[in-house]
Amino acid sequence: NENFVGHQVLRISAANEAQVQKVKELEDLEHLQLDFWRDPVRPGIPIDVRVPFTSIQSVKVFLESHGINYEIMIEDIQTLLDEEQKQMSAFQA
Amino acid sequence: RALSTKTFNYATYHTLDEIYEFMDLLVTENPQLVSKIQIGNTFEGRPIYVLKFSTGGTNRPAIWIDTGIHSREWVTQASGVWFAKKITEDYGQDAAFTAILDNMDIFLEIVTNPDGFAYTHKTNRMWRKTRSRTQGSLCVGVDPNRNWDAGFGLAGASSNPCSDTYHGKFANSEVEVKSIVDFVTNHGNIKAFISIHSYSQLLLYPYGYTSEPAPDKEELDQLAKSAVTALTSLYGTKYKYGSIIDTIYQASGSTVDWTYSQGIKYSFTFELRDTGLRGFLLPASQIIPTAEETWLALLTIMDHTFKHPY
Repeated sequence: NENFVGHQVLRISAANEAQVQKVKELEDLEHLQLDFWRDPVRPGIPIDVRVPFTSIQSVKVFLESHGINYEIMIEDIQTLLDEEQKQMSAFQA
Repeated sequence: RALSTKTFNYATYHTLDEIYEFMDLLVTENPQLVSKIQIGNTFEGRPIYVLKFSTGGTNRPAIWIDTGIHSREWVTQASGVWFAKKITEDYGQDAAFTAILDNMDIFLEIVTNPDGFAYTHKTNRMWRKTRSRTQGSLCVGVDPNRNWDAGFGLAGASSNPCSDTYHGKFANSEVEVKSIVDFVTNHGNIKAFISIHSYSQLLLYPYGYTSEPAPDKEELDQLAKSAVTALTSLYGTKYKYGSIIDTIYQASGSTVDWTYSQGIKYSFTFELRDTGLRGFLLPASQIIPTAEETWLALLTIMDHTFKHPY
């Protein structure tokens, strides 16, 4: 199973169209391996993105340097996956 | 393993094998009402099944519901299982629903992307696409909600095989899509088509590939409003509704744009709940509430379809 330890999901709040465009720039940076759960569309609509552990610092620095607000929606994906698996295994047992 | 659909646990997530076993149990327990149809095989050779709920007749007007075309959206497949059981429970008990099923058939595809779903259980929980190979690329899979022949390849889909929104080499390249296309085309009497995704709490209607309003926009908008009102009445879950392009983003080659172009007026797509900010990792404890509230919206659409023949 692929490991998601340290992967976070950020909820980004773009305040205006310029900030939406900035987040769209992130989409094009393939090396960051971002997984957009909710795409950047327009201001006011939250953007959710799963960020691998190795890209977290770069993404946060990018957002902060452009004054784009975000919060951590999911602290550690793997913790949730472990819970999910545990629950399924408990049921099967 | 559950010995009957009564002892099946609807409040936990299940593997593909468990869901397929559930389908067999449901058919065995309700032979007069439920049958299982295989509409194709996936890229990796798994059978693609649709449950048919019918009280008789030949080629009756029908309602199509699919769940789980994006494999990681586990609450959708889990809701599909719950819907299947609900249909067998409510027929003969709920007067409005019984009237619908006495006159129309319902087709329910619980696992629309079986390869992807199996892959989320075994290898990568975050997998969204199919598992087909693209010649000349190391990347795997096509977004099956960008692979339909409606604005195929336009803005709102990616031509990069490594992208999560890769549209594929050509429309219907994915057997999971083509199987539905063939089924819907051959049937010829499907009147409502509802494709269920998660998350972000939306009820959407065509179009996704163009900002031009659908010819039936007013009726679809009113119906969406009624469906969302019914959904929200149960647990207060807030939904938005509108056309795909106006409400979320431009998306070309999407399922319901194709079904609408085939003359299926009541074409809708859902994005189920994300209460608690968990996205695709919705806790299993929310499966039943999600399914329950969604069922109310589905009933609204089915009832409207039944009462407004075209």
